[in-house]
Parts: sequence; C-alpha cells; structure tokens
Amino acid sequence: AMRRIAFMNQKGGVGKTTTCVNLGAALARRGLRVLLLDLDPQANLTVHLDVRPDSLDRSVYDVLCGRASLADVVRPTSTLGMDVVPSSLDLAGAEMELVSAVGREQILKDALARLEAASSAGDGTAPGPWDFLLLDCPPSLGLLTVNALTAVREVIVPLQAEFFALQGMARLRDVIALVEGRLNPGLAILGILPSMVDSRTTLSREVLAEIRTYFGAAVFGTAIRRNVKLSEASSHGRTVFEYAPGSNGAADYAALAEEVLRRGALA
Amino acid sequence: AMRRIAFMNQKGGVGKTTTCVNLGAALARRGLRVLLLDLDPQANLTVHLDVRPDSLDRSVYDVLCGRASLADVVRPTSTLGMDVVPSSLDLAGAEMELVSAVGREQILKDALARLEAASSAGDGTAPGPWDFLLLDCPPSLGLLTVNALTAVREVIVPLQAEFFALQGMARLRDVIALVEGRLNPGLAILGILPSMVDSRTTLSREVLAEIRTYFGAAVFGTAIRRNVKLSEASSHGRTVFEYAPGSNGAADYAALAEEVLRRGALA
Ligand SMILES: Nc1ncnc2c1ncn2[C@@H]1O[C@H](COP(=O)(O)OP(=O)(O)OP(=O)(O)O)[C@@H](O)[C@H]1O
Ligand SMILES: Nc1ncnc2c1ncn2[C@@H]1O[C@H](COP(=O)(O)OP(=O)(O)OP(=O)(O)O)[C@@H](O)[C@H]1O
Ligand SMILES: [Mg+2]
Ligand SMILES: [Mg+2]
Repeated sequence: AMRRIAFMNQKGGVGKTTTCVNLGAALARRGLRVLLLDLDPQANLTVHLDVRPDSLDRSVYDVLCGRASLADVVRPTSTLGMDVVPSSLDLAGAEMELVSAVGREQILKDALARLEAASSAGDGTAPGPWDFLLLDCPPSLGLLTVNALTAVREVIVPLQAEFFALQGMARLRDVIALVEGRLNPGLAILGILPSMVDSRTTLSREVLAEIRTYFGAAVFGTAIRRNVKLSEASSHGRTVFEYAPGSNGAADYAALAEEVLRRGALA
Repeated sequence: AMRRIAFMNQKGGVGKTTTCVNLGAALARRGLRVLLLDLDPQANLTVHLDVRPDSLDRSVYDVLCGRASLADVVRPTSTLGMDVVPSSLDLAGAEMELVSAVGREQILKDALARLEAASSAGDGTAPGPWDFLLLDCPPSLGLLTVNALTAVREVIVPLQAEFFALQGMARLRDVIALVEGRLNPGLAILGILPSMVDSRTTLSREVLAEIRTYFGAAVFGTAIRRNVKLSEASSHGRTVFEYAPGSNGAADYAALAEEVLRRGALA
C-alpha cells in the first residue's frame, strides 16, 4: 500500500519543500517509487524540480476544480523513480473558490483515490503505482492544508530550531486532532523533524533540546543541519543528491529516509 | 501626517516580523512615536513583544469583525514611544469569515481612519497620535495582506538572499499593482530589504547582486545581516536594542531607520 505523508507547518520557511524534495529523492535512490505533490500556490516544489509553473497548461489546481485528473498532470522528474504533481500560481485562488464546495476538505482525497484505482487497474497507460506519496503544504492552516491532512495517513512536521517555531506547535496539533476527529480517523504525526539546525549557536542547541523534551519520541533522531548546498541545489532545479551528493545535506536526508522506513507505515 | 508602511512578502520566514519589531524600535529610539500592528494569525509580532495572544480578551480580530475599535486594543510595549495592536489566533478564521463582507478589503483602512480621527480629536483619552504605523503581514497574498495594502501608502519587502525569494517577486508586484489600480492609488514600494544575508556564502552574494541588478534603486542600501542575536531577542520577548544593543543586528536596523527616514514619506 502507498504510504501517504503530508509535510506541514504553518510557520513559513522551515524546510517543508526542501524536505519533501530531498527525502523523496533519498527514497527514490533506494529503488522506491515516489510521487511528490505540490499543494502550495507559491509552487516552490515545482520550481525546485525544474518545472516552470507558468509553462503548464494544467496543474493540481485544475484537479481541485474538477477539470482534470491527477493522472493527467503527473510528470516525471530528473530523479529516476520520482514523479511530481506540479502546482501553479492559479492555486492562490483555490481556497476562496472552494470555500463553499460540498465536501471541500475531501477533494484531494477523492482525486487520489481515482489515481490509485487507475494505476492499479494496471492497463499500463496510467502512471504509477508508487510506494510513497509526499505532499508539500503551504505555510497556513487553510483549506489546502486541510485537504492534505484529510488525504494522508502520516504527517511530518519540519520544525526550525527557532523560538517562533515552538509557538505554533500547539495550534498545529489542534488542527491535526480536529481533522483526525472529524474527517480522517487514524491520521497521526509520524515525526517532528528538527530542520535548519545551526549547531554552532547556543539558541539552536537550546531550542533543539526543548523540542526533544517537549515532544519526546515523536522527534526524529535525524536533525537536518543548515547546509548551503541544500539551498544552492534548489536554485539549480536539482535535488541535493544531483547537486552535492557528498554534502552534509545529502547525508542528513539519506539518514532521514532510513529512519522514515524504519518507523514504517503507522499501524 | 502618519507614515503607514506594510511589511509584506508571501514567502515565509524572510524577516517580516523581525524587521517590523526592530525597525519600529530603532525609530522609537530616535524619539518618534511608532504603532505596530500585527495582522498575522500566527501572532509572532505580538509574542515578540512579550504579549500572550491567548491572554487577550480583544485583538485586531475583533476590530476586523466590527466588535471593537483599534483604540480599544492598542497597548504599550517595553519600548518607550512604541505601541502595538496585537493579533490573536482567532484571526485565522478572519479571511474565510470576511470573504463575503461588503468592502472587505477596506475594513482595516476604515478602522485606521477612525483611530486617527480619535487621536487627533485630542481629548487626551484616545491613544496616539503616531509618526509611523508599521503593519506586519502573514506569508500569503490573501485578504489580510490585501487589507494591509489598501490601508497603507508604502510597502517594504524583506527579501531573503535565497533562490525562492526571487521567484515570488513577480507575483508580489502584480498584487501591489492590482491594489494600487483598484483600491489604493498612490500605493508604492518604499524599498526592497535584503534580509538574513549570510555574506560568507557565495549563493548569498550572488543572489544579493541579482536582487540589486533586478530592482536597482528600489533596494535599500542597508542589508540586514544574519545575526543570531536577532532570533535570540525574539525568544526573550525583547527588541534587539534591549537584548543586544552592541550587535550587528542592532546596528543594521538602526542604519535601516536612518535610510527609511531619508527616503522620506513618498511624494
Ligand atoms: N537545511 C537547510 N540548510 C540551508 N538552507 C535551507 C535548509 N532547508 C531549507 N533551506 C532554504 O531555506 C529556505 C526556506 O526553505 P523551504 O522553502 O524549504 O521552507 P518552507 O517551509 O517550504 O517554506 P514555505 O513556508 O514558504 O513553503 C529556502 O530558500 C531553502 O533553500
Ligand atoms: N537577520 C536575521 N538573523 C538571524 N535570524 C533571523 C534574522 N531575521 C529573522 N530571523 C529569525 O528567522 C525566523 C524567521 O523570521 P521572521 O519570523 O521575522 O520572518 P517572517 O517573514 O515574519 O515569517 P512568517 O512568514 O512566518 O511571518 C525567526 O525565527 C527569526 O527570529
Ligand atoms: Mg515550501
Ligand atoms: Mg512573521
């Protein structure tokens, strides 16, 4: 069965997109098939994979509006075994447009069900199947993020080792609990991922210690260290494994893939 | 006349809140009266100023819903001459709740007009007046940000010296142009602020050079360097001038205040 993981945190710039791309690539390099889905109107993940959002005639936006299927918009990436459902800037209007749609939180879930049905029908024309679906969320707790949480089983929360990061966690967990209660029983946090950790600074170490105290076993053993190769890779439309395979960034995301596999699909 | 500046960038984690707080403090230290307004449901600015959002019985949310006036919710901060209109987590629902309100983009502008009228009526009971109003926006181009853009005259765009930062600029400028055309003639970008600049990295220098090439004179001469004192200060609910007055962070924001004053109110 395909494991479905949402990468969410309403705080901006904490590494959701960077994690989605590079964890996906690390899993694909182990021979797993990975589908990335960009749910952010800012389309950073799409751009990170060297796809120009304004060159697309259809994107995840058209799927949410019911005008296309996910199978229509899936495309390969430069990493073997890793595909992407791209976003486009049109998605910015989606939350407002869909606010009064019936079953507005389930639209993505239903689209994914059709995608899985098509790929397992196995006539060879539909894309997939995949071992992992990784969903990149925007920095908000609005309708797009709620669609992601309703459609997946597991959540990874990248958390920057900074003060404001801890501030948002209570609300983040409330929203997960709400979706789990009303829309998606069984939804659970797979792990909290310390991200952009600058081990030289005292603040970083203090906040990291606090994160581990507060969240205990939920925190991944792997912390992603701050590494300029990770942001350079994005500027070249490459994963860190293509751009700087010997870097700390590559090592950290390979280690995270290991840990995600060990934690296994949630019971 | 009070200068009104919005700090906006739909990209997350680029330094909007940090700039709002510390530029405000730098101006207040020069004897100017400053009002900060937190328009982000995540309430980082509110927390940065040592106010607990969940302890408030009223916030900017109640003002947008028409249940309170700005004068009711203004409060002082630990910096003399600097006041704040706090946010609370209730604001998260505001965009959805107000989506069908008549004149939904003007709600903040009207509330500010009433505040200015009350303080210039000069009976001494109303707070203010102020020389500067600084509006902190959430990482999105939704209704809250549009309210900010409709209510101000000037915009400062903190821009991280990172690849994705440049990606969002075209759309950011489109939205400013749209608001300027339909809702707020005279709205203009006061300046682009290079933020979190890590001068040691090649990427940072390259992106900074690209920002200056692309935006020319719009870019502030002052760049805010990455400085751990700025994030440490936020974790103590202090401005950098209270926490680490000798730091690079303090020096950079003092220099920015100088430059903002020199550029003067836009003609
Ligand atoms: N470990 C890291 N080391 C260095 N730079 C990083 C690291 N992780 C991410 N970055 C850079 O920091 C910036 C923010 O990261 P990213 O875009 O992945 O965060 P995000 O949470 O997806 O942001 P948003 O909330 O805007 O979607 C990017 O420019 C990225 O290249
Ligand atoms: N120049 C700097 N040097 C070091 N840390 C910084 C600097 N500017 C901001 N930070 C830290 O980076 C993080 C993001 O900054 P900030 O919250 O100001 O960005 P933002 O644009 O307001 O984010 P959001 O989009 O989530 O509102 C914070 O933890 C802050 O303390
Ligand atoms: Mg992102
Ligand atoms: Mg902010």
